[in-house]
Amino acid sequence: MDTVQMRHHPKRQLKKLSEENLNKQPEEVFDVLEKLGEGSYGSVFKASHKETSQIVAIKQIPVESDLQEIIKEISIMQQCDSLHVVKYYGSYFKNTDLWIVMEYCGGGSVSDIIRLRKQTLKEDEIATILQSTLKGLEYLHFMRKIHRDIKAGNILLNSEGIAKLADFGVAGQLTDTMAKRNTVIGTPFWMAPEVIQEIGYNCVADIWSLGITAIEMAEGKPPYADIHPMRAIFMIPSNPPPTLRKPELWSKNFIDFINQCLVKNPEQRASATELLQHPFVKTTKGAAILRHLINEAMEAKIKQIELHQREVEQEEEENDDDDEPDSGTMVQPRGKDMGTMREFSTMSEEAANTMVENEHLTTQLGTMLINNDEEEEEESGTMKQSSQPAQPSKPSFLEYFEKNEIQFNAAEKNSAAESPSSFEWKIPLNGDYSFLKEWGVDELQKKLNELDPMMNQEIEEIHQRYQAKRQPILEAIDSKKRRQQNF
Amino acid sequence: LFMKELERIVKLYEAYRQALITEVETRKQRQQWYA
Repeated sequence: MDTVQMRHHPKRQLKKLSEENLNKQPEEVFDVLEKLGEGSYGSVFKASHKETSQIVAIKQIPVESDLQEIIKEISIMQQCDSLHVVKYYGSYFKNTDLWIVMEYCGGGSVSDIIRLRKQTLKEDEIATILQSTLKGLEYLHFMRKIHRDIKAGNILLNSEGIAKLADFGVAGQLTDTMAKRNTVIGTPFWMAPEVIQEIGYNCVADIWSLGITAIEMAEGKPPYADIHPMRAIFMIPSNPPPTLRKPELWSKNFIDFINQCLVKNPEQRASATELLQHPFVKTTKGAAILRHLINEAMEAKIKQIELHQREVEQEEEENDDDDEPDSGTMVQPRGKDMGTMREFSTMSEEAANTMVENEHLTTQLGTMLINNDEEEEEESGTMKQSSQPAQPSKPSFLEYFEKNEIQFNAAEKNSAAESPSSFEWKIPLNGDYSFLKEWGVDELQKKLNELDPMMNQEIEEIHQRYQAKRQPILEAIDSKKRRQQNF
Repeated sequence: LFMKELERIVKLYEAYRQALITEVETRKQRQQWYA
């Protein structure tokens, strides 16, 4: 118990916003400096706390969004006090937005760093990040909390290179009465087999995700990232644990570390405390070796901003040339959100793009939630829970498909002349594929190419049907929730 | 139910995909053998 708590850093300025601060308007307490990122939940800004000049991150979320998830995120962060967990300072209601004031991590997320530098990480860098992350997980698991969405996008680095766990929107609490959870939650490629199988899981589910994150840091994307996430979901429990693509490039210690994380039987999987003793992470070179990564990522970001700025200016110039050829001495306006937000490819180029800088990937990469068991928690009283089942109402699981649908459709339009709805054949239901022998290789190949778009279409159709049935119930829940809201 | 339905469809597609891949592979091997 002590060892976990002793890892806290003594140097801290702002611990919590004072009552006086919280009673003021947020603009009186903070100078909002720049936008860091944006997602479907709202926006994140960098701000300065006027009293202490400390830099903070402020998440601005529209009040009408899923408050249940936000409350959970706040609640979990509020209960944590670790150097390796992003800190929560307080929140405000401002007009139609909720402002959540949190610790600012100047290095951005590990996945931001990989993408900005267009480079995967080296073993010693990975080991340092894993060590910090494990300390965060050790603390979290000691508190009997499960993060449930561990991935490079949710590991933030501060400017000193210390890794911190972020985004507790889907985190869960284990209690004396509930030693295992059943909610299928997380981001498909990082999800542990037992989470997908709905056989109950505990804290070591995060360790599986950490193993996948280790591969992500080494190879730039998690295993199965190139295939449809629904296929990945069914492959994870049935296939042997994934491994590094080219094991010959990596040390035995690193391979063994991943093997310790990616044990399919959760009972045989190592805990965070055990893994901290693993030779791969036990002696790391310290957070200082990550500074060059952070600096390079920042430089790349500035370059991207400048490039974007030039593009915008050029575009505006061209537009003006077209529209107002005689406008004379007009001065070009600067881009509104200069240098704050950019889009990146998240996984493979075509799979799931539009990641937003310095912000978690949850929404973009589809953190999903099925079979929410949070109701049970309410009885235990450990966490403030709504009595409504299956929250967040739509976001996680279904949003994933909505977002991917656009991307898949776009990809399909490029790759094939026909739209998914124009498929005139159906796959045989009886399992008799003997007719394949009569087809030519070209025909077989064509059918193979059409299979994924067809599957996406069918999944989408089910989704639409499900959504049509679900919508009236969700609306009723939502109106009830609004009435009960006492945040 | 939604998950079950998804599972059914993905399994169906998976089986068909495997059958197609196997058939393509068989043809390739046959071609190589004849060559």
